Amino acid sequence: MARILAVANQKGGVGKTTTVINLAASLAAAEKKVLAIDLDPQGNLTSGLGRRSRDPRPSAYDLLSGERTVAEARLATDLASLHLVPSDRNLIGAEIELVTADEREYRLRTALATAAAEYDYVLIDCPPSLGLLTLNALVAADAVLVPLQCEYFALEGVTELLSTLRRVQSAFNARLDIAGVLLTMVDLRMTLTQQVISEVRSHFPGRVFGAHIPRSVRLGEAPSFGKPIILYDIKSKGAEAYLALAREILENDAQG
Amino acid sequence: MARILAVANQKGGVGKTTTVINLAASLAAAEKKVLAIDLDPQGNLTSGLGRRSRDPRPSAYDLLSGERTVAEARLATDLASLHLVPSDRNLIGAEIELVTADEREYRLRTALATAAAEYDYVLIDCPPSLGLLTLNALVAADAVLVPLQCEYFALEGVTELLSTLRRVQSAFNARLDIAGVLLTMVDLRMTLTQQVISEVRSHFPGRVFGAHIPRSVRLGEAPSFGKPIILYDIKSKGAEAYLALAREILENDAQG
Ligand SMILES: Nc1ncnc2c1ncn2[C@@H]1O[C@H](COP(=O)(O)OP(=O)(O)OP(=O)(O)O)[C@@H](O)[C@H]1O
Ligand SMILES: Nc1ncnc2c1ncn2[C@@H]1O[C@H](COP(=O)(O)OP(=O)(O)OP(=O)(O)O)[C@@H](O)[C@H]1O
Ligand SMILES: [Mg+2]
Ligand SMILES: [Mg+2]
Repeated sequence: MARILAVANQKGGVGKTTTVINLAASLAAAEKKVLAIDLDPQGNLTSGLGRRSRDPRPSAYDLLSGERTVAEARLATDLASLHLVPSDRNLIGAEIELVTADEREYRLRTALATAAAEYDYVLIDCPPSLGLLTLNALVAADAVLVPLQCEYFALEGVTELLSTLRRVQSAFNARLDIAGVLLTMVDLRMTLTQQVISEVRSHFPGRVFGAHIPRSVRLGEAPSFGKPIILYDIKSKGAEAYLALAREILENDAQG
Repeated sequence: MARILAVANQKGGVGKTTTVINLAASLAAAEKKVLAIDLDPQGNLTSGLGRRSRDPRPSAYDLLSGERTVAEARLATDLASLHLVPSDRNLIGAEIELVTADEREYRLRTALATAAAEYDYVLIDCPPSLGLLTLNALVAADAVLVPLQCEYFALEGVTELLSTLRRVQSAFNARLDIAGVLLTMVDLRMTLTQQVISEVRSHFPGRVFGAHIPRSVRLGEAPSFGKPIILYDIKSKGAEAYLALAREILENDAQG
């Protein structure tokens, strides 16, 4: 049965999409069957895996509306054991359309109910907000992975995210856990980075991944080639960091 | 009569809030009367100006609901001629509440109709989405300032933003113009940055501000002290850049 991870943080630009692309690819490289779902209307996960297209095709929007199954919407990627459910411009309207829909928080969970069994991991990329798209991801997930940029504004938003998680746990999804906080764009030479890291560790004792992601030019370049970092530059610091994160998650899950 | 600028880009983490804080402060330093409005539930503009608070008080949410006027909601800041309408956690629910409200796109425009006359500039900080909060800002605005991080994903989102602006112009606000595209977190040593800059200039001929904002550690530090860069470190590259931007905007507006 798949482990379903929502990668979420309402603060923008903290590395959510970069984490889904590269964690999914690293898990696939470790022979795990992985499904990545692009729930962000921006579609950066879809283009970061080289599958951007203007042609109409089934998408994550159709999973939410119930028109399509995962099997009908998924695409192959450059990695054999990584599938993608792409984004779609219609997702922009989905937040408004879902407001008055039945079971509006459970749509994604229902769509994944049978499909997830074919995968070891399902990773969901969320938009930078706490609206109905992110809510669908949190209700469908077993756990949430929180990428956190080591900056002041990013730290401020964490309390809001935590109180949302608690609300989701009590109202919709009692099993929702925190998989961990992932420190991203880390530059240990900066005092601000060190200050934020020590704040985060005291806020989340035992919940911060050992692996952290350094700021790396190659990570910023890879998406323009539509490739995850392990296919763009396997020797880079970014590739090492995401491979280490994948190993750590696999070890944590093996211990259960 | 005030010039109303919406600072918007649905891509997260591109420097929207940093631009509103520091452009507002730089215009205030040039003796302009400025009102900054925090339309983002994250409240980073409010805390970046040192006015974060958990106590209930009038906010931007009350402007949208019509319960309060600008005069009732505005706060003084460390700069005499800069006022702030703060954010509020209730803004999270506003996107959903506005869906079924009357005149849902015009709420902010109505709230600003009389108050704007007291100011030379009104700057609106938008959340990283194209929902009803950003829509309210675009309908209220004379022009939109688009901060653009020089990265691949940020460039991808610009076409989506432009098509939204055209839709807003034809459906709600014919006067909406583009004040300009502001290049942020610029590091001219990086090839990716140079590639993005030349793409942007060809996409937006004549619309990219001459002033650009370099990546600067001090800009990242200033918010943790609740101060704009001109009060935190006037000699820094970040302060120089935002003062240059303010001068350029004042010159553009003087020519009309
Ligand atoms: N470790 C890193 N080093 C350097 N650049 C990075 C790193 N991680 C991400 N980036 C770049 O920073 C930008 C923001 O990252 P990304 O788009 O993944 O964040 P996000 O949280 O998904 O943003 P949004 O909130 O808009 O969805 C992107 O341009 C990305 O290429
Ligand atoms: N020129 C710069 N140099 C260095 N750091 C910067 C610069 N501009 C902004 N930052 C930092 O980068 C992060 C993102 O900037 P900011 O929060 O202003 O973006 P935003 O577009 O408002 O994000 P969101 O989409 O979440 O609202 C912040 O931590 C900010 O302090
Ligand atoms: Mg993203
Ligand atoms: Mg912001």
